[in-house]
Amino acid sequence: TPIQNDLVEFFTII
Amino acid sequence: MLEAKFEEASLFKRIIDGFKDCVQLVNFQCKQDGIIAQAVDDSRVLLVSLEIGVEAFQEYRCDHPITLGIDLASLSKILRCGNNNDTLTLIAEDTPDSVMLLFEDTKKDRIAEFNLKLMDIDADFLKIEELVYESTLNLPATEFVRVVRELGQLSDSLNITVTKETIKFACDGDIGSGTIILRPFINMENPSESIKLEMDQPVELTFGAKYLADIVKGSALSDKVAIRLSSEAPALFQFDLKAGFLQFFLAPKFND
Repeated sequence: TPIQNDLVEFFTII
Repeated sequence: MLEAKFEEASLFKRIIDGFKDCVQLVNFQCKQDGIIAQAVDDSRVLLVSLEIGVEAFQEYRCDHPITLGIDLASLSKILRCGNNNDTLTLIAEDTPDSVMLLFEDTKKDRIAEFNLKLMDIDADFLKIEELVYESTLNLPATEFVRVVRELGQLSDSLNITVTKETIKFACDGDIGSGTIILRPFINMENPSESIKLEMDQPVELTFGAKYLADIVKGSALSDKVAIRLSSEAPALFQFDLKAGFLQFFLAPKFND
């Protein structure tokens, strides 16, 4: 079964 | 001082209805050039980004940047108190602890004034890079809503595969499976029914159906949706406003 990615790893926190 | 007047309260209602079910505490940043808001859902899978430009308002004035920390559930209670075609003005001082919502029914000369207490919401602000996407689809929002609703009842994952000429939505769950294939076409009489596809690279991604079920609520804002996809990157689902947009960034699933 596919596993969900976390979103925040794709964006930089400013 | 902020004074932001919507010609029709229904526009702000539809904007809030577009994302109130996936995030609850949101900082609305009011600036000279309009209002922006950003929030990540509790599971940190979905990012909502809203931009309302000055042209979306009948009147707009914001002397200094003001942040309105709002609980969308509370805001929705107040938004239900106004008629859709009332004007709605948001009024706040420079360092406010509440925001006023003023509904005016110009025909019946009826005025309703509500004050919503603001919250101190400590939320990260994420920098959203301008990604170069491998594929971009533009399709009628109603078609997208239908695909998500029909396939979402069969599985909790929904796969999107884009190749040169086709957009394939597929799911395979415990009770069964489904595949819906759309192809680009131009509807001359009714352009909003057209389906456009720009494919630089074929792309295949899997998403959580429950997040897509929240994203399709943005269709209250626009009759078209733009879907931008790249492998190994969050997908962008964008509903355009007359001036601004409601964007959803959704992290894909990956097969272990």
